[in-house]
Amino acid sequence: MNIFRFLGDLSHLASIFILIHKIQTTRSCRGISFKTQAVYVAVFVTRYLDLFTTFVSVYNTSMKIFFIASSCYILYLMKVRFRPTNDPSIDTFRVEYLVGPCAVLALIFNYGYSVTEVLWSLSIFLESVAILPQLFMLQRTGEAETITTHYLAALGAYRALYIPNWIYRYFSEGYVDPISVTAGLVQTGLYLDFFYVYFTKVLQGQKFELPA
Amino acid sequence: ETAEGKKDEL
Repeated sequence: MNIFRFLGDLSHLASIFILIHKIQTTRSCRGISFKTQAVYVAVFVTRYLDLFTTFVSVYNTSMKIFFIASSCYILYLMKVRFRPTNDPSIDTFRVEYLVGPCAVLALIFNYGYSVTEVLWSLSIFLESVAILPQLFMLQRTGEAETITTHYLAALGAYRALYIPNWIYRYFSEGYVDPISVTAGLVQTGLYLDFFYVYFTKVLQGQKFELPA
Repeated sequence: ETAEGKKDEL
């Protein structure tokens, strides 16, 4: 564990708490893509199958359980508790265009031909593009509640912080995980436009609005 | 050393 990875994990935790807080205080999941949230459940479930076979640390196990549980809880909030505030008509990104190619990539690039390894690989690729339905929705509506942008910023910062972690691990342990690194760079790249608007507008106290 | 069999990241 190094400071970058720890801060990345904290940022990931923070993003989930911000999202739950947003939904509960506004009593609405307006502006949140259900498709993105559903993909996250798939990502966590497929990646953390090793929960039953491998023990790394109490930290590692607790975080895995938290990510699975909280992502399922968010789906519950969106589909049951605050269902009327969820508008599927603006959440139109075709998720099959993400899952299909990611499944093919996982079959080609993995660390071993076993069900768990291929699913692990799938989860890494899927995570890298999971935010697309959300960003697509943002682009369509052209604006976002400030709290939603804080959620997205924390979520984007999480994988971005893993990049210095991988550089650090390469030099300190000789550890390289090419699948995670490649996907992580793509994932962070997808946030660049968002980060630009977030830093130049939201953090200057303005509303998140995209130019027409 | 690669990530094979050593997945300690989240």
